[in-house]
Amino acid sequence: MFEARLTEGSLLKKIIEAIKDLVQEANVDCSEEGLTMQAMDASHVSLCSLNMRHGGFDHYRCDRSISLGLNLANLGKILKCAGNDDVVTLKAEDEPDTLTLMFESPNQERISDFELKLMDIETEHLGIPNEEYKCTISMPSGEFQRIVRDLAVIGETCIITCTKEGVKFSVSGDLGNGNVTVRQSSAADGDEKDQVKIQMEEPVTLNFALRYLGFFTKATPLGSTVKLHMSPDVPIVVEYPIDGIGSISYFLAPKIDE
Amino acid sequence: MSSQTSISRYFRSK
Repeated sequence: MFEARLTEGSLLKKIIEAIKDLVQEANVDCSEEGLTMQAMDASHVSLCSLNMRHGGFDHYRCDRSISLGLNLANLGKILKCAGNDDVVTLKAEDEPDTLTLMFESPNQERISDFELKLMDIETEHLGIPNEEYKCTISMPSGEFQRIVRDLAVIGETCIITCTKEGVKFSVSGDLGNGNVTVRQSSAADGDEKDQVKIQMEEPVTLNFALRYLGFFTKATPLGSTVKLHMSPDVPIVVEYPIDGIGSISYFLAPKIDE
Repeated sequence: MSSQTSISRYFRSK
């Protein structure tokens, strides 16, 4: 028996919105520790990894580890039937064919339940090395979203350069080129969540497809901060912490000069 | 001209 209850049901809506344009089908693995999901996009350029700890749920029970093969677009359709303030409960048997979703309005006046058919999905599970990154940038997620959106109008590839002074996002295209530099905040600058912080061992420059960075920014509503982890010649990690429960991390392979 | 690499080039199958 698997049962997981989230008072803030809208969180689940936001998580699926953040993944479903990149990944069509995925296995969500449920264990005593919580929910995890790892999936590549259809072109195998990027990888999305979701982690939700059991302690972040209001109620969590998982007697036996199970894998839920989900069509994320269809799950998104069902979650659209939940109100933004609804409590959402997920339920499945030990050898499930379906996932039951129950939505309760805050005053308990409306209770609905839906069953989503599960799928057998064969996926390749990749081992992600525990890497110490040369640069870690923490910045407001809305700022990152704006930069990616603005630069995507000009070209396809973004050059991200991280130095001690700041992070430079550069793009060039048929109409011209552009750069946006965000500088490290001084300690006196406003709220913690509005700050740009850079931890750097050595400067890093890498090229990335803006199209994929754009997919990742669908996770912006999940939190005020995004973290970018970069080292030379390895995928960037775009990590969105989800307050109190876990995170979504996206890994994107760099573009390499031929 | 830069070319896109694949994620499986960096992370091995478990």
